[in-house]
Amino acid sequence: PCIQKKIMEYFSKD
Amino acid sequence: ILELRLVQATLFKNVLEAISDLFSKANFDFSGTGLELQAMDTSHVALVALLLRAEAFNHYLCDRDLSMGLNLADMAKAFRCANNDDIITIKAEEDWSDTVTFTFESPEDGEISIFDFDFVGTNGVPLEIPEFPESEYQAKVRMPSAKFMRICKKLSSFGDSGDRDTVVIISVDKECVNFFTRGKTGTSTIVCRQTQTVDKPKEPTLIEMKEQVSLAFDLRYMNSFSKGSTLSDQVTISLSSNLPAVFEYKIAETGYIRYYMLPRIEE
Repeated sequence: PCIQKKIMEYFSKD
Repeated sequence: ILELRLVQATLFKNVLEAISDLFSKANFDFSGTGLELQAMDTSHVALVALLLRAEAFNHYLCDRDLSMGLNLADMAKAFRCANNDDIITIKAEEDWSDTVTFTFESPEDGEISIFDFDFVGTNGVPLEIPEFPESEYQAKVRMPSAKFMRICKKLSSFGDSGDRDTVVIISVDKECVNFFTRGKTGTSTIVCRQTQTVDKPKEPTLIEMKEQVSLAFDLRYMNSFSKGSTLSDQVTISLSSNLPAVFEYKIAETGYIRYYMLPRIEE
């Protein structure tokens, strides 16, 4: 099984 | 005050066609330079960023930055009623009414449709998107967007697209880019060779590879990303094993739409 990481881990809050 | 006009609804219809499938609401940032749109899907796996510079509009007046969250499903419904050659006007006052007005005017019979959209919350966007250095990407593939859409459709019809976890493995070496998926009773591989300039095809498939790379992505999201083909003939896919993949469609010389998503990684 492979996991899907969230995109928010790479883009910070504006 | 914000007042924009497009003499053809086509561009905005295509924008909504490209994003309303996967994203339910978006943040619209209007400034002097143009429109920046951002949206994230409900599971925060994919992000889309759209830029339309002021030159994309036939009339563009924005005397103060204005940011608003809008419901894309409602907008898509309104735009489905619009004809391609309708004139669109987008207006918002700073009267704190928290609404924006879209007007469609048919040039044939002068019929006018007016839609007011209330601002809605946007789930977590806008985010700061860094420009990742080129060196971070192991491979970049540029190909016709229609070809990418066809490949995604083929893999979805073969793969078990009902199964939420169907992945497509995109592998790039210096000669070709492979798309692989596993169905219930077998596997499917589509190989795209880098076109030699001698073939002089109208739309080449070009590969820039620093090192071989093979990454797995959720096929449902790939399908949604391929809808960017409404806005551009070419798609550029940038792949890195430790950064978000970027699927970029340049919109003529007036902007771009970029979809971001992380590859799936083995537990």
